Parts: sequence; structure tokens; C-alpha cells
Amino acid sequence: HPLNSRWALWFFKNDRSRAWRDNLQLVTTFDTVEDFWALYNHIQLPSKLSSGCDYAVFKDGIQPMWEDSRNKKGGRWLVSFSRQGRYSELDRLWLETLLCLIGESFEEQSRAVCGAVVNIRTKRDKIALWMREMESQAAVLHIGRVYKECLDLPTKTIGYQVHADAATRSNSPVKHKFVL
Amino acid sequence: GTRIIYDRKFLLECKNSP
Repeated sequence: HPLNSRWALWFFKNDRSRAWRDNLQLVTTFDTVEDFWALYNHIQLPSKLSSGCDYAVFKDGIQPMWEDSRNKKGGRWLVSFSRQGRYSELDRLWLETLLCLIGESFEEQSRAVCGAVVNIRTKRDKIALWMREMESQAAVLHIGRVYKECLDLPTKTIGYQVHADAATRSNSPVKHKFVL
Repeated sequence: GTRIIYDRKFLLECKNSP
């Protein structure tokens, strides 16, 4: 069963002795439902990864970083949660995110979706859906509402951040432009 | 062209099919 897009899985493992970019590895690409599951069943669940690791699944050709021209003016819908919730929610939310991506759950707005990232961190894990620059607020909010429904989350649990704000912040937290 | 869309239920059913 062919997917609408070819997707790439990236793995990031934090090694402070190397540059950030050198810690990011392209694992493989896939473009069928069957190859997606073969890959998913073969790799560790996010909850089994060590702190400092990320998975990123992006449309093939888009690098999972702010600097990519498709991401630069975009933003992300972000879910973050404490370690307490990790084992019950992290793996479920990541899988639901992947199913939204490969199934093209955002319909026409799926074109604006670049990919998704899960960050495993000591304090708070994060899952984010990355989007390119959108033509309207309504489109950003539409994607957010569909995404929140896919994740089956309560209200005020996902926030939209503009990448440019995140890239230029110093120590202050990145503000949420929208919260759903 | 036409967008290829799969719902969650179908994708999950494919998980364990040979």
C-alpha cells in the first residue's frame, strides 16, 4: 500500500563532544504502509531510548532542523509531558503522531506538514508536529485541532510555537502563539 | 493528483498482517 509521501526516519543521539549536526543520522526512508511497520517493529520505542535522544520522521528531502528552507518560517504544535506520564503516554502519542503523518490525516493541509519529532529528555519529553509557513492562522489552527483529536488529548495541552522564536530565544521559554 | 489517505484503523490492521 503506497503512502502519499516518502518519509525519512532520523535518529539523534546527544554527544557533547561533537557538533549538533554530526549527532543527527538519517536511518532510512519508506513509502509504503508495510515498510513503515517493518521499520516501526524493528526499532526501539521512544520510552526505551536514553535521555538526549530524538526520533524525527520528515518528508524525504526535508531536514529535521529549523535551518531547512521548508521549516525556517514555520512552526510546531508541541505536546510536552513530565517523566511521570512517559510510560503510559509517550509511546502511544508518538505512534498516533506517525499514523497522522503517513495516513495524511490533515487532508488538504497535509501539504503543509513537514514531519514530527520526539525528544527524550530528563525533565520533560516532547512530541512536536512541524509545519512549514502557513498561509493563514485558520490553517494552523485546523491542523492543531485535527492533531489534538488524533492524540485524544484534553484541552489546553498542545501549544503552537514559531520556529523563529525558538531559534532566537536565550533563556526565556518560547511563547505559545496558540494553545488548544 | 489524488492524495492517498489511510485511516488509523486500517493502518493498525496492517501492523500484524503478513
